[in-house]
Amino acid sequence: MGRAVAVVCPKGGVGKTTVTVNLASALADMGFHCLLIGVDPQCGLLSSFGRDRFAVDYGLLDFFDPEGDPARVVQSSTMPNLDFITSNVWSREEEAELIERAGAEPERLAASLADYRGHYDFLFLDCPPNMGPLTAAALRAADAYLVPMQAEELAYHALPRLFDAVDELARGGAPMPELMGIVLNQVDERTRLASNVIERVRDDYGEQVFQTMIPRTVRLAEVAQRGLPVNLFNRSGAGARAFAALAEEILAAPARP
Amino acid sequence: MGRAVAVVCPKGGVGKTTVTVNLASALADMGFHCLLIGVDPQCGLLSSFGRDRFAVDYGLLDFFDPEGDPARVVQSSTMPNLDFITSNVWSREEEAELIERAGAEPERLAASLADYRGHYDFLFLDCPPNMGPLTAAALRAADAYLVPMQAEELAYHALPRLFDAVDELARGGAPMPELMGIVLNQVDERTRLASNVIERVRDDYGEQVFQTMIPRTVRLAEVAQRGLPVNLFNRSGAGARAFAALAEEILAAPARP
Ligand SMILES: Nc1ncnc2c1ncn2[C@@H]1O[C@H](COP(=O)(O)OP(=O)(O)OP(=O)(O)O)[C@@H](O)[C@H]1O
Ligand SMILES: Nc1ncnc2c1ncn2[C@@H]1O[C@H](COP(=O)(O)OP(=O)(O)OP(=O)(O)O)[C@@H](O)[C@H]1O
Ligand SMILES: [Mg+2]
Ligand SMILES: [Mg+2]
Repeated sequence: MGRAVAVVCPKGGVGKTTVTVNLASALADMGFHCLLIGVDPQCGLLSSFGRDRFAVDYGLLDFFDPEGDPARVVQSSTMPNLDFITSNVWSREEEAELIERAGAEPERLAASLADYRGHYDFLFLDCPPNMGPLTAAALRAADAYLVPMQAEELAYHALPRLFDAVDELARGGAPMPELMGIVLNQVDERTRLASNVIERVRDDYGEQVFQTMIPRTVRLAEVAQRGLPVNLFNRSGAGARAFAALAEEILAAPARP
Repeated sequence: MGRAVAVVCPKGGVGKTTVTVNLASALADMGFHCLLIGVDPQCGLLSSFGRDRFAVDYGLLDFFDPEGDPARVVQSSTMPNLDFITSNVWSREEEAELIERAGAEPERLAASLADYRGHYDFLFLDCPPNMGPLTAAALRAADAYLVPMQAEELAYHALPRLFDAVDELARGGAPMPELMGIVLNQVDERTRLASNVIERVRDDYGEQVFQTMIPRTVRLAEVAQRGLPVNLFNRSGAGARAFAALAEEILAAPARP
C-alpha cells in the first residue's frame, strides 16, 4: 500500500511545491511509483511540469463535485514513475466552492485517494499556504506529513502555529497523520541568520528535523521554468544530490509506531 | 487624507510582509506617518517588529467582532511615524471566524479604517497569500494595491490569477482600487532565470512595473529576526537604498485618473 504524505506549511514560499516535485522525482528515479496531488488551488504542480492550465480539464475538483469525473483526473508527467493530479480551479468562485466542499466533506479526499494507494508507492499532497479546509482534508488523507521551511525567522515562527493547528484538528476528532519530519530548504549556510535559525529549530525539534538540508540553488529555481524536476536536467548538481539524500533518509527512517 | 495601499499577491513568500514593513519605514524616514495593518492571520507584521503574539491583545479581529474593542487596536512600533495593527488570531477556529466575518461584511474593514485616514499619510494592508475574503476586504478598503513578486516562474504565473481575481471582485460590484504597481523583490540579477522573468514581466505589464527592484540581501532577511526595518540597522546597505528609491518612485508617480 502506498504511503500518502501531505506537504504542509502555512508560511508561504518555503518550498512546498518544489520539495514535492523534486523529492518525488528522486524517489521515482529509484524505481518508486509516485502520484503528486495539487491540493493548492495555485496549480504550482502543473507549472512545475511545464503544463498550461488550459491543457488539463480534470483534477481535484472532480473529487469533490458530484458532477465531476474522477476517473480522468490522473495525468501522466511524461516521466517514468511520476503521475500527477492537478488542482483544476481558476476563478475565485471555483476556489471558494472547492474550499467549501472540502470543509463540508473533509473525508472525501481520503476516500477518493484510497483507490490509488494500490497503484503507487508514494502519494504526495502539495498543500496551500494556510491551515484551512484543503490542508485539513489533505492531512486526513495522509499517513504522514512533511514540513518544508526556510532557515529564516518568519518560517521558524510558523512552526508552532502549524503544530497547534494539527493538534486542534486532532482534538476535533479528525484522524491526523504522524510527522514525517521538518526539512530545511533554500539554505544558504554561509549566513549567520541561517545557522542561527537552524540551531534553534534543531534545539526545539531535535530528531524531527531531517539531517539533509536542501540548499538554495539556481537550478532548483529553474525547475518551474523548465517544467522538469532538477534531477532530469542537472543530475549531478547540489539540488539533485540533496533531494536524493533526503529520499534516502526518508526511506531509512522507521515509520513511527 | 491618507492613502490606503493593499499589498497583495496570492503566491506565497514573494515579500508582501517585507515590502510592507520596509517601504513604510522608508516613507516614515521622510516624515510620512504610516499605519501598517496585518490582514494576514500569520502575524508576520508583529514578528517584523520584534513583538511576541502574546504581548498584543487587540487587533484586526476587533474590527469584525461585535464584542471587540476597536479603540485599542493601534500599537506603537517604537519607531517614529510608524504604528501598526496586528492580526490577533491564533487558532484555526479564530482564523476561520475572522475569514467568515470578513466574507459576511466585506465593507467592514474599509469602514473601520476610515477614522484612521485622517491621522496617517499612508495605511498599508499586508495581505495573506490568497485572494480569499480577507484580501478582498483589504482591496475594498484600499485606494491602490501594490504587488510584490519574485523574479521567478511561479510568481510570474500568479499574476494573471491575481488580476483575474480583482476583475472578478469588480464584476461582483466591489469597489476595487487602482494598481499602484508591480515590484520585483528578492532579485538576483546575475541569474539568467531572473533576467528572463524580468524581461517577460516588463513586456507584459510595461509601465505598471516599478523601475526600482529590491535585491535579495541578507540584511533584509534579518529584519524579522532583529525586529527592525532595514533602514534602522543597515541604512547604507543595498536593501535600505532600494526601498528609499521605491518610496521616491511611488511619491513621484501621479495617482492614475
Ligand atoms: N532550494 C531552492 N533553491 C532555489 N529556489 C527555490 C528552492 N526551493 C524553492 N525555490 C523557489 O522559491 C519559490 C518558492 O518555492 P515554492 O513555490 O516551491 O514554495 P511553496 O511553499 O510551494 O509556495 P506557496 O506557499 O506559494 O505554495 C519558487 O520560486 C521556487 O522556485
Ligand atoms: N529582498 C529580500 N531579501 C532577502 N530576503 C527577503 C527579501 N524579501 C523577503 N525576504 C525573506 O523571504 C521570506 C518571505 O518574505 P515575506 O514573508 O515577506 O513574504 P510574504 O509574501 O509576506 O509571505 P507570505 O506569503 O507567507 O505572507 C522571509 O523570510 C523574508 O525575510
Ligand atoms: Mg506551493
Ligand atoms: Mg506575509
